[in-house]
Parts: sequence; C-alpha cells; structure tokens
Amino acid sequence: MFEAKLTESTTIKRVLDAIKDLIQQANFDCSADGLSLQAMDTPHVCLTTMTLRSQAFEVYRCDRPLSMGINLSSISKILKCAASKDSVKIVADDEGADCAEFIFENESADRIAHFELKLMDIDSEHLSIPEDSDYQAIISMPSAEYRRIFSDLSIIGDTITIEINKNTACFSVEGDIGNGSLNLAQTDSADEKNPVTINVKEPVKMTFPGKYLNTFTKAVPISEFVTLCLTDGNPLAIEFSLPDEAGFVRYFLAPKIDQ
Amino acid sequence: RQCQRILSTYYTLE
Repeated sequence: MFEAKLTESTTIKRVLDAIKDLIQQANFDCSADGLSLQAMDTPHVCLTTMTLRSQAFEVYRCDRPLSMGINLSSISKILKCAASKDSVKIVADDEGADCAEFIFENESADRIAHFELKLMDIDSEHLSIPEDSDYQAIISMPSAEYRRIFSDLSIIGDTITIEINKNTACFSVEGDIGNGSLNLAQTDSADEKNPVTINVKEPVKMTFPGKYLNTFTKAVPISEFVTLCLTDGNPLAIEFSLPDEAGFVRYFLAPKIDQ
Repeated sequence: RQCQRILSTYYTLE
C-alpha cells in the first residue's frame, strides 16, 4: 500500500511545473524515504531529478518500494482540478497497480474530488550522479535573479557563457542580433536580504544552451534561492530546494563544446 | 561549431 498526503496541492503543482516541459513521462519511485524521479529529455543532454522526502507529507506510508510510470502532461491535467489550498492524497496499490488514485479535499473538508490516473510501463535509463561532486565553482543567488538573468539573455541568443572568477560571475550571450553580458558580484554584507555567494576553487568558463537555462526558470516558484555548480568540461548542476528540506528539483545540463 | 554530448558520456548508467 502506498499512501501520501500533502497539506496543500501547491507543493506538487510547483514541482510538476518545473519538470513537465523537459520530460514527457517518468517513473515516480516511491520508497520509505519519499517520492523521487529522474529522467532525461529526448536529446539526452538534460537530466531532471526530483525528490519529495517523506517529511514533506502530512501522511506518508510506503510498505514496499514501487514505481509508478506517469505521463507528466496527464498528471498535470489532473492536478489542475485541485485548488492550491486543497490537500492532495495519492493512493496506489503496491502490487502492480495499473492506476493511482488522487483525492483532493478543500480546507473545510466538505468538497472531495476523486481522480484515477492510468499508470504506464516505462523503460528508463537511470544515471548514477555522484552526490558529493567536487565542483570548481558554486554560485548561489536569489531565484528571482536567476529568472531575470536567463530570461533576458535567452531572448538575445541561445549561446550563453557562464564565467566565474573570484567574487564575480559573468553571464554573456551571443546571438544573431548582437550580444550582451551581465556581471554579478558577490554581495558584501552577510545580512543582505538577497545574497549572492560565489565560491571558487578554480575559475571556470563554460557555454550552455540558453533554451534550457530559461526552461529551468519554471522551478523558480519552488525556492527563494538557486545554486549553480560548475566544473570545467562537465555538466552544470542546478538545484532548487524546497523549504524545510522537504525535497528538491535538480537539473544537470551538458555543456556546449567545440567540435 | 559547438555541440553537446549526451549525458551518459559523463555519468555511468546504473
């Protein structure tokens, strides 16, 4: 038996918004620790991972691990039927269930909606991502700043270079109409309201497709801050963490390299 | 010309 109840549907709605433009379908792996998924986009250059830890839920029960193959567009359609303050309960049989049940209940518990989502068999490749990668540069910034930088730059062109030196990050773009760049310095005072922190072991300069960096802005409502981790020649890791260590959405994006 | 390598060139498949 799998049963998980979120106090407010907002949490899962936001998480799904952050991943549904990148992946069409994925296995939601349920274990005693929580709910997680990882999936690549069609060209296999971007990996999205998501975890909702058991403590994110008001009720969480998973008697034995199960994997629910879900079409992201279908689950999003069903969750549109939940008001943001409604609670969401997901129930599935752990013995080869062919559907999962979604129950939405309003705050006064006098309106209860039931939906059944058909599950799918999905063959997915699972990549092993090292947990404690030793990154050359890590930058943390308010997620609203992330949105502004990459929504602005990706309008100019799709080739975006991130260069991080001591205390400064430079984001630049080259496009058909011209080019642009933006420098972001580490904020001075620790009590700054919207801090930017930059940790550099070695300066790094890498290029990524703006289309993806802009798509990741869909995760901005999840988190006040975002962390970008870079190592020369390796995929960029971007993390949006849910409040109270309830979980996270992470993206891993292959760099553009000279052929 | 720039290109992207697929992620399985960076990470191992489980």
